[in-house]
Amino acid sequence: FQFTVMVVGESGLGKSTLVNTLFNTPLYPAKEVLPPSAERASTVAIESIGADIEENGVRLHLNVVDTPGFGDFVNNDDSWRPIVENIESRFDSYLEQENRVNRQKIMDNRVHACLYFIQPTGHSLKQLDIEFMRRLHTKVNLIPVIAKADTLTDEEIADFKARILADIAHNKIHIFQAPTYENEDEEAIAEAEEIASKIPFAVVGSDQVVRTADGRDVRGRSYPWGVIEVDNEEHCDFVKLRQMLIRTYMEELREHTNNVLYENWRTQKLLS
Amino acid sequence: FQFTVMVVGESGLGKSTLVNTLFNTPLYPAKEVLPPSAERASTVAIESIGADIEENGVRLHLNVVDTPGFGDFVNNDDSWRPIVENIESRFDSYLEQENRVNRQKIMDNRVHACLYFIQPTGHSLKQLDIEFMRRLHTKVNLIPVIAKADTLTDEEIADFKARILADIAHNKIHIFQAPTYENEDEEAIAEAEEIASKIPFAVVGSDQVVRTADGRDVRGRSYPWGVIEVDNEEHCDFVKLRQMLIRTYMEELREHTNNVLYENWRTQKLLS
Ligand SMILES: Nc1nc2c(ncn2[C@@H]2O[C@H](COP(=O)(O)OP(=O)(O)O)[C@@H](O)[C@H]2O)c(=O)[nH]1
Ligand SMILES: Nc1nc2c(ncn2[C@@H]2O[C@H](COP(=O)(O)OP(=O)(O)O)[C@@H](O)[C@H]2O)c(=O)[nH]1
Repeated sequence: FQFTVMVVGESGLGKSTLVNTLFNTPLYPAKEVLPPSAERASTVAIESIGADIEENGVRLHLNVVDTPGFGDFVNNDDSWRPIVENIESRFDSYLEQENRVNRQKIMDNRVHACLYFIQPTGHSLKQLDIEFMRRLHTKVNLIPVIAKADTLTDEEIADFKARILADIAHNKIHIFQAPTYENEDEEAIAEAEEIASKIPFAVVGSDQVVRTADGRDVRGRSYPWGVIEVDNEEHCDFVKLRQMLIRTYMEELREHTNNVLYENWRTQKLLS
Repeated sequence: FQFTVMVVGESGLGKSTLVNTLFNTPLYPAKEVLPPSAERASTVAIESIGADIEENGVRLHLNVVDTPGFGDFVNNDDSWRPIVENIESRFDSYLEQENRVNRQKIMDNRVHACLYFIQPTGHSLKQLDIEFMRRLHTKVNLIPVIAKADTLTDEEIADFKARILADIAHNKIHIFQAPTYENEDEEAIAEAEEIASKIPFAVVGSDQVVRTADGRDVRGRSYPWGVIEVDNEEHCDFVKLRQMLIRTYMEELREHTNNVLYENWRTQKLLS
């Protein structure tokens, strides 16, 4: 089956690195650097990369949709528009398939989750973040993450998360919440609460192996003052993000896209 | 005598922290956090704070000019304009004093240096950076710094610096260069070269004292994986920036402002 994740955020926030880390495959090769004289883009592009991966013993076709240029211009007034149009055109093509006589083999190319990368300022959401999320939260499962979280101390992360959630609540933005079910066992409820308590995830990405002071080889980043380990839950929330996106809630993300987001869009489209 | 430094860069890049660290006084108290419902600014403001400090045994009056709002909006098309206007109005007021009959006591309120904070993306200068620097480099001594450099590994810093200098050269931007003199002794030339080789400075700021693993109390930032020390030249270029701005070249910065930048502006103004 198929799963599509979109990544949105300013250039340099670690999007390609995190995607490579999440899916443990070099989906994004090292960026070829354009010379200073190269023409700079002036609009947001939509680029999709696919790969066949295996997660918990299940083979799936993964699509990652990147949005290069978002937030990178002096004037970003319309940088959300190509993204919303892309998501809606995927709904359109699904609707068209649904309406066919023979609808045995429907390809689900809709976006099931959108990772939104927040710059680690330590202050609050930027105007661009709020503008973007307000326009997308009714069309896609929004999963905000604090990018490059190794630049914030534990105390700064706690304050910053609280402030982001307050900004999200004040602007009535709906982000994806880990669902809890009635008749689940203690353990499943505890896991859901544990994941939910970390939102927005403070993540660090790395597709390189480094050596820690005590000689272990880990995925991480090495500084003169120490080594940060991506898979160490004391250092960042990467493991929790991976649990939410891939291990525990991939099915819920697909269902919510299909039963709620797509249905609402379809109703509005047919009524108008 | 008087020295005025302007700081420009997006919110959250550590400007107030660095100013407090450079002058070792809490010029900027901890920011009082506005609630999510508070009205957000929509234009760039110019705010000036003064303090009497002592450097190398010389008493001086320091002014720091902050530019809150720069680069923080969805559309930053004109965010450079209030800043250029402020710098020119200081030239205007100096010219007016120069033209007075009694010009014994001229107050020099001109901006002698502008610290420009570059976001540590690891890629290249953003369009906003280039737009701003191109408009300011003929009016003020531009000193670009890589903000929050503790987010970049040594290798990333080296690549990023090279790329920034290439972007600056390609756009014909003049940044302040540590001057070298003919008849200086070996030691002074070596120091000048050492400072020049670090430009743009990769800086880390901290107005808090933390304890290192071996028990020393230092100005720095403490993470689960280690402590970064602001005053340790292995960790960042803070010491070199302080040498350039305060110890070694404060006089040159004032002279270049007076003899070159102000004179060029005055000539153009009188000709037009
Ligand atoms: N400090 C820090 N740097 C990171 C992290 N992830 C990536 N980087 C670095 O940030 C730079 C930009 O990363 P990249 O993945 O190309 O960002 P993108 O432009 O958003 O795709 C590269 O130099 C990466 O090595 C992170 O979690 N923490
Ligand atoms: N990683 C890192 N964080 C910093 C540094 N300097 C300041 N900060 C933190 O970044 C946040 C914003 O700093 P602030 O000085 O208020 O930024 P300003 O908005 O540019 O004035 C605060 O949480 C600071 O503690 C730095 O050099 N490195």
